[in-house]
Amino acid sequence: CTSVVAEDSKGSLFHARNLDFGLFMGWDVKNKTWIVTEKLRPLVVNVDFRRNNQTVFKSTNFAGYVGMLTGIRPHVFTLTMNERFSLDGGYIGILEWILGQRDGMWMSFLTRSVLENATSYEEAKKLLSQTKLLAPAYFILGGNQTGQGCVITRSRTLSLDIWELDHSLGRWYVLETNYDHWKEPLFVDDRRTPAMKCMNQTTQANISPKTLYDVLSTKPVLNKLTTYTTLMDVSTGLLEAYLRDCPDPCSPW
Amino acid sequence: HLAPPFTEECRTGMYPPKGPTFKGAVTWYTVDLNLPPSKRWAAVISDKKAELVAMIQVIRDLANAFVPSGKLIDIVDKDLPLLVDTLPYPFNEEIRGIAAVSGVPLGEVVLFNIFYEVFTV
Repeated sequence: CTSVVAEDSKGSLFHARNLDFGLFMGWDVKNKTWIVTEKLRPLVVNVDFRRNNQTVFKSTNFAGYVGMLTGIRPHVFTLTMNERFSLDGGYIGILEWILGQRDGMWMSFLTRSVLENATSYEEAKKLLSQTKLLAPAYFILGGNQTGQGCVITRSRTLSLDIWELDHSLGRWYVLETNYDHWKEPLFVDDRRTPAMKCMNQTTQANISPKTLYDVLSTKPVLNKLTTYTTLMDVSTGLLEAYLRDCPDPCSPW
Repeated sequence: HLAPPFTEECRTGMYPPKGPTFKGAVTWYTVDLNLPPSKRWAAVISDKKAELVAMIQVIRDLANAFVPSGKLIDIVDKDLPLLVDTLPYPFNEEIRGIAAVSGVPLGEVVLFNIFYEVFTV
């Protein structure tokens, strides 16, 4: 996955993501595609969650999956989640759950709860950084005011790091793939460097949902695992999603 | 340049989406949070039932490829439904509703919903 929160020169915040899933879950030799990825694409839906006939939040989802990976609470905050791999992974959390230790939260249920219940960027940040989880994760959160954007790196129990937009450092965007931002990505899976190169080339003055789509369309940020691209603008409440394909030549991940 | 990861020059002018990297727009649905959880996803699942069944079948095939005796899917079908009772409300009821509307065994819908936790290693 690749998620990015960016602030333009006027202080508007945009959030976009590529959802990549299906690595090592069956390779179709004939079509050179990942089998599960191909089957997930037709399940992608946009959902408008309403209460009392009013939108509470919107999301891009897989039909049949009740948790959230990508969503917006219009005018309040935007949220995406990227997978974080660890030996202390979710299978340990599941085992603990089965054995009766149920003080942790399932990742996608937490993101859904935050989208449904949190009423501010700060509240969302607190819940995402402090709630005990069953699995490690990266939460990418954008707010509705200048400087409100961060990547929360989570272990199952701790918030390891909160990496925020910072004007004083010239940090007008935060971009997360599937590696801790303070470490080098795996050299055969470096989507971060090309994505950041394209962000820097775009410049803060020209960043918008349209140019974020350009960044997320550049291979290998776009790759054979990419099922959809979502673009969000917190101030207007915009959420747009597009199914993606990556014809050869294209990185398998 | 062709070795993985294949890297190209930064794209421009890709929006509005078109061309070979664009596979289609995403359909909108409404989920009414005032409805009982078991009813909320009925419209979505009614429309996407065939696609959900196809995706679950791929997971079954993968599981059977790893454990050809079929015992892994037996465990999913027999034991994972027990897990749904321990999941927090309203997610447990929503998952039950999805299984009922789609006809997919409850354990397999549970597996799909805990995929993230399973695959973070």
